[in-house]
Amino acid sequence: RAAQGRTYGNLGNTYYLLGNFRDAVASHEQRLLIAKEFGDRSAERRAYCNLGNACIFLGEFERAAEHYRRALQIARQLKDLAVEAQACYSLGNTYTLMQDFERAIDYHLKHLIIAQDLNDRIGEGRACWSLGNAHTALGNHDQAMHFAEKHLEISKETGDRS
Amino acid sequence: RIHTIQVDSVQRWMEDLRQMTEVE
Repeated sequence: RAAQGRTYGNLGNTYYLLGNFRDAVASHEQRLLIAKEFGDRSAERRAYCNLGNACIFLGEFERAAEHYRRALQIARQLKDLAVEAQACYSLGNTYTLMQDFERAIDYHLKHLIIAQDLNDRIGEGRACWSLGNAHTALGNHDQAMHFAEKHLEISKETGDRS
Repeated sequence: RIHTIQVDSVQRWMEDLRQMTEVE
C-alpha cells in the first residue's frame, strides 16, 4: 500500500510534466488518500501542493486555492518555514489570477516576512515584485513604488538583469 | 484570464510552476 502511494505520486508528477492535468489530479487524489491512511503528513502536504499546481493549469483557481490552503496548514503544523513560504507564494499568485488583489497582498506579505526571516533574497525579491504588481492593480501607487524600489535593489544585489 | 495572465510576476511563476513537482 505504501508503494502504491509513492507510485501514484510519481504517476501524477509524470502526467503533470506531460501536460495531462486531469490524469495528474486523479493520481494525486489517490496519493492523498493513501497518505491519509498512513497519517503521512509530509506526503499529504506534497499531494495538496501537486493538486494545487495541476488545478492552476486547468484554470480551476478556487480549487487550487483550497489545495494550497491545506498545504499551508500542514506546513505550519510541521513547522517547515520554507514550505510555508512556498504555499503563501502560491496562494498570492492564485488570488492574483482570481483578481482578488487584497487577499493576494495578504499572502505575498506573509511570504515576504518568511523570506526575510530565512534570509532568502531571491524569495524576498519575488515577493516585492508580486506586491508591487498587486498594489498597482489596486491603484495604490505609493505602495507599488515602494515595492518596485525594493525589487530593483534586491535584483541588483542578486545580479538578476531581467 | 487573459488580462490577469499579463501580470508579469504571475506569468513568471506559472512558467516555473510548469516544471515543478513535489517528488516522492
